[in-house]
Amino acid sequence: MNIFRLAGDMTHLISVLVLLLKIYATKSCSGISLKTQELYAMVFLARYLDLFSDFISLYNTVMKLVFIGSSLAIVWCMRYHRVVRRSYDRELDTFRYWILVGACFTLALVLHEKFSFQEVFWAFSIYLEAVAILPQLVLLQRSGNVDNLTGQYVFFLGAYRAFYILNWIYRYLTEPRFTRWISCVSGLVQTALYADFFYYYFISWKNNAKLQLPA
Amino acid sequence: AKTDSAKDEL
Repeated sequence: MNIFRLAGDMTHLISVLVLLLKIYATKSCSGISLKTQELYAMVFLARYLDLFSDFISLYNTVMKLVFIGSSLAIVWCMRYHRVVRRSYDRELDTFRYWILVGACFTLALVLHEKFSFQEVFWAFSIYLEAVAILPQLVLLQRSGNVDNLTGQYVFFLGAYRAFYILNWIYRYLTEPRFTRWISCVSGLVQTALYADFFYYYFISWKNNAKLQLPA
Repeated sequence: AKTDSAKDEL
């Protein structure tokens, strides 16, 4: 564990807590893409298949349970909670994400570290996470103004993988046999997808204005 | 201990 990875995990945890806060405090999920939440639930379920088979550390196990639990809870909330579900922007959240799921799974069948069930699903989760934010970014552009908590949620979600890139650089420099090309390349693509959001987020923060994404 | 190729990251 290094400071970059810890910062990344904490930032990721904060993004989840901000989203939970928004939904429970405002009893609303307006501006949140259910499709991105469902993609993230798939990412965690596919990535943490080793949850019960490989014990790495208490921290690792606890965080995996937190991420799986929170993503499923948010999907459940947005689909079935009788108050929250009413504020879901159903007509704006129309990204056909099964194309992304199919493409990522196909890529994982071709490009993986080892051809085993667990490794293919792990590579699938890495590729899927890189594009999981797309429905959310499309929804933000369509819904115009973005409320603060939603903007902060997306910001922390994007920042966490940037910390992971620093972690991979650090591990590459300090650990002799460390190579994680699948994670690194996907992590770079994932962070790059946030580039324009980070730009408009910075502008809104600098001008102390509402976050506006151009349509 | 797990080799470093293990998935020790989240």
